[in-house]
Formats: sequence, structure tokens, C-alpha cells
Amino acid sequence: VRSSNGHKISKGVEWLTRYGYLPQPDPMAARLQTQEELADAVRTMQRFAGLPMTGKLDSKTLEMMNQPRCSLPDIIGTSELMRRRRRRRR
Amino acid sequence: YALSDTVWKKKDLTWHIRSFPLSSTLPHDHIRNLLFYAFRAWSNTSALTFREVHSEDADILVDFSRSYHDDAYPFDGPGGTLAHAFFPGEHPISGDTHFDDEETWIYDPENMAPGRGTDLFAVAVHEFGHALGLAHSSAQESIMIPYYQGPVGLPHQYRLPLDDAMGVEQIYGKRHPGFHPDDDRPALPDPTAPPIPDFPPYQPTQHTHPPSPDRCKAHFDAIANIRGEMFFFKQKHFWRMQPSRNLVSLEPAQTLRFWNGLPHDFKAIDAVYERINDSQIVFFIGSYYWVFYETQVNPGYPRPVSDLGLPANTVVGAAFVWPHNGKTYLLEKNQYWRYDDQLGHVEPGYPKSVNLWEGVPTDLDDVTRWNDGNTYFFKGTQYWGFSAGNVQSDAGYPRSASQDWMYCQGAPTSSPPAPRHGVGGDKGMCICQG
Repeated sequence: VRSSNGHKISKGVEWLTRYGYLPQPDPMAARLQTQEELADAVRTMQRFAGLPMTGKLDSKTLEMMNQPRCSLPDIIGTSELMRRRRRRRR
Repeated sequence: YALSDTVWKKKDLTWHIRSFPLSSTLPHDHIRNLLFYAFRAWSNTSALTFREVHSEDADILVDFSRSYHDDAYPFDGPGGTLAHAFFPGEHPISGDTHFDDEETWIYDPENMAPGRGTDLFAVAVHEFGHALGLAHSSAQESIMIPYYQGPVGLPHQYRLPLDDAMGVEQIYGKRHPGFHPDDDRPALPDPTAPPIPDFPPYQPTQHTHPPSPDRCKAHFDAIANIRGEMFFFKQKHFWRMQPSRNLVSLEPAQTLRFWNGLPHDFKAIDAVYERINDSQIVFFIGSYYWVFYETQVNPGYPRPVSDLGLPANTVVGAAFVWPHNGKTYLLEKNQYWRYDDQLGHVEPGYPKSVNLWEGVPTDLDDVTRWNDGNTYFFKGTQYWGFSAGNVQSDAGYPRSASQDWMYCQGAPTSSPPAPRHGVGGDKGMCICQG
């Protein structure tokens, strides 16, 4: 069960990153994704897709992530903005 | 709606298809036509104009690509990501639009084939929105929602949802009231290619009714068995006979209100038949033909009959499928060609003389098969029956077309009265529905 859940989260994070809901990994900084950041990203994705905002990678959310779609990110510039914010903080 | 950071600094944009799908069943002209209408969706509501050019210097270059294709968005095979486009700007790739060549691109405006492919027009409208500076929208009715939602209807009737119309108007302004939609028709990429035909303007209501022809005078322009029903075309009207041999109405219907996509100024239809391989319906007028899916013309028509392998100025006066061999025959005056619907070309060794079918005159109005398995040849007020695959007219013909098919009493006939066949009402009166 844990393995399946890990796979689901890993795929979800990859999808959320690809479409701009999570920042691209910063090669200059070792950083873990917090549970809260992930839940926020899922909630944003759910709101964008018109799904109930559970903040969890539930079946409806995963189904939506498997839908054919446009390659462009939904949240443009998020990763760039976050990188800038992180740089400012440092 | 959501806007990107960049916009085009001009309002007259050019586009060019640099590569076509490798394996799509959509002909190149259909693809051009669909993309033309996808651009038109955006120019209909904004001050933008679009012009197809035969040059890679175009503002918006369209490609069908696979896998990694020299940008940051590699494709992933069937499903998953379908397409993407780059926002406006000064970079050479700005505005360029890429479709995943491993998708099955189809034209399916009425969603008749769900799951069998991806509707190119719907995706193109979305991607061109990006190429103009719109980002993804979270409004569920928007065309800019990132997920593929299926077909969006007929390209020439498509109108942008309000959310998207407001977005593009905010960037480029509203369309000038004096601007005519045809101003941005695509230029031909190849001077030797036939022009891209346009869909007729959509007219939900017609205020003038052309005078109705008299069904009892026969002299039909074209007759066809379509989905088991017989259609008798005359001038700009038709009568429709159900498989039970009842006329749907004694009054003819207007052809243009039923068959959507024929030219509005046509005088008469020369021939019609239902294709045996895909059940699409082919109309011939003059030296052009139109192919209909149900009652809607396919994009890319009309096409010249020379595409079928006929001499350029041939006017097909009759077209039918001979049940004996399942082949299609195209007749012009006293000659005919045998046509292979699978190959899309007439067979070698033609034309030949129509005297193959004995007992009928030349220059027929049309020929068609009825549900009894027999084939009927029509000319003027008369018709001739051929049983099964016989090439000799059955005994008792010619008979009166208006009496036997239009249920007209006392209509002239050149043969002695014969018992009527088929199912009519008492004393030969028809039973009408509606």
C-alpha cells in the first residue's frame, strides 16, 4: 500500500510541477516539498479544474491528471516567481 | 480569462503549415480548412486578421511533430499532451503551434466517434489562443481550459465562449464593424492548387422561399436512395419517400435547409448517391462535387470532378451503385465511367456507352436503387426498372414516375396502366405523415 501511495504522490508531484502548480526543483538548493505545499498545489489544481478542493490526490484528481491536455503550464511563471522569492529570502 | 505577458504588436498576422500529420486520414486541404476556421474563431470577435502564406516567414508556423522536437515540451505519444503553442513575441518560435503527430487527428464536429480520435479543430482553436497571448483559463466553459473537452461543433458556425472573446478583445480590441469575414480568407500556398472552398454563410432563417415545383410534372434533376429513403430533387427542392413508400409530405422541402453546405446560388443538383464504402453522400453540381457526412458537408468541398479521374468539364448527370457488383457508375449523357469508391478513382478503360443498359434513353435524369433490390432509371416523366443485376429493362416499362412515385392521379404515361406496386393508400392515394 505504501509503495502504491508513494508512486501516486510521485506521479502527482511530477504532474503538478510540469503544469506550474509546484516550483521546478532548484539544482542549487537541497529542499524537500512540505506536505502543506503539496496540499496547496493540489487544491489550486482542483480549483482550476473545477474539482472539489480536497487538497488530496483523490481518484477524481488523478483521473483529471490522466486527461489528454495542452502541454503548456496552467500557472505561468509560478516557478520563476518562487525562485525569485527564494533568492530574495536567501 | 488569463493573459500572458506578451502580445503581438500588429493585428494582421500570417500563418503557414510547415508540416502535416504523417498518418492522419484528414487530407491536407481539410487540415488547412480546419485551421483557417480555428483562426477565424479569433478574428470573428477581435480586430485581428489572419492570412495563410506560402512561406516559413509566417508569424505562426504550424507543425505536426513527434516526441522531442527541439523545444521544451516534448510530446508523449498517443493521449497525454496533445499540442502546445508559444506566446507572441519577437523570438522566431513565438506564436508557433505544434500538434502531437502521434495523436489520431479527426474531424468530428458532432462527436459521432467519441474515443476514436482527437478533434483537430477544437484543439487548434485552443492552441491559437495561446499563440495570440491567452493563457489557460479556469472557466469551465472556456476554450482555454487546459483539458481536452471533445469537439466544439461545426467550424464555420463556431463562436468563442464569452470568457475567451473578452480575453482576445482586451488585447487586440473589438472587430471593426465594417470588416467582412471573407477579407481574411487564406491565400493559396500553391498557385496550381484548387482554391479552398468556403462553407456557405450560416443562415438560421430564410425569409424568402423559392417557388415550389410541381411534383406531378416529374422531370427530376436527381434521385437517390439515402439510408433506405428515396430523395427526389428538383430545382432547389426535394421530396422524401420513406422505406414504406410514403411521401413525408406532398410539399417539397427546401434543399438548402436540409443539406447544409451546398452553394446558395445553385440552380439544380445534377446527381446524388450514397457511397457504398462509408455511407457518405455525394452531390454533383456542374463539374464539382460535394461529400456530405449526414446532412453536413465535409470541409474541403466542393472539389472538381477531375479529382475523381473524370475529364475536367464532365457534368455527371446520374450516379448510382449497381447492386450486381457493388460498383459505382457515373453517367454523362451517353457515356459512363465505373468508379471505385475505395480507391477514389474511376477505373481504367472508361468511358463506355450507356447502351450497356438496354431499353433506356441516353442523358438520364438519374438512376437509383430501391429497397426491393431493383434499379430504376429516370428520365423526364418516365422511369424504367431493372431487376437485380439485369442489363435489360423489365417488361412493362417505361412507366409514369409521377403516378408511381409521386402518387399523382391521371399523370401522363406512355405505357398502358399497370397495377401499382408498393404500398399506397386506397385508390393509389398516398399516406402522408406530417
